[in-house]
Amino acid sequence: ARLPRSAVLKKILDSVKDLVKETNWDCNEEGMSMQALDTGRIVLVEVMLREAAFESYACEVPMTLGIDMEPFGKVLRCAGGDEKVTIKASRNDQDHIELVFENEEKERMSAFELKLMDIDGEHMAVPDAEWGAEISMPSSEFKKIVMDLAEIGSDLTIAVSKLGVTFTAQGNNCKGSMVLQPSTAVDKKSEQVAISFTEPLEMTFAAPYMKMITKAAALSSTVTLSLDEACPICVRYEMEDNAGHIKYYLAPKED
Amino acid sequence: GLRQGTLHSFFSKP
Repeated sequence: ARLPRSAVLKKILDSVKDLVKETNWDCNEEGMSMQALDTGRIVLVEVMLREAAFESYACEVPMTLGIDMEPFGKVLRCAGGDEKVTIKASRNDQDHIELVFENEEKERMSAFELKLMDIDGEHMAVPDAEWGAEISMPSSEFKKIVMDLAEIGSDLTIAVSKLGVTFTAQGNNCKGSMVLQPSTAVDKKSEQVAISFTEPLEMTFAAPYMKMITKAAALSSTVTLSLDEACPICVRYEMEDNAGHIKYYLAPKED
Repeated sequence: GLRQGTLHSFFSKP
């Protein structure tokens, strides 16, 4: 599997490493994907890197690669963001993978081996949901709102109504809320806020977890929040050019 | 106050 830029892998690692320390990557002809729960079982993260994400991709037999994020991160730090990355996994020797970074400009090449782990992964079945509300907005804006409000209080409430979408945080000595209304005047789709809902709803989530979920803003200019009463929120970032996505499910706080 | 739920009450193992 050869990626044109290592930056994609770096960003994916940054987006999951606070939640997941080790995870199985499932490789098949469609691409590479992973699903993992955080240790508290509060967040489920799913990553899909489709074949379209790669400059070249070949997977003759489906394989599962058990990756420890810490050494993987150390290896990836050795790659320049613009360098190509080739990941090689051998079906005959499933003890490790090889990573080759190529800098075409400088004619430099570096090669690493990463030992694979035998991870007893727990795969969760996520039912197809009919969401009560969906909000799409610029990922940078969502990130700023979450980062700012997480400083105010540890509970982040998201309310959807005719007024728009309201993000509220309450701390011991301050409270703040931010309201976004659908924007239709903005030309660029990536800068638009779109809100759809069947019934008004209001749900509360742990702000520190939501903060971790905003790291994936680096992977996509837009984010979609899907909510339904008393269900986990789905926060989805679609990568450009059908390259794949990263999705987080965060369990709500309840009475 | 509010209690943090986990995902197990929503998602099951296949």
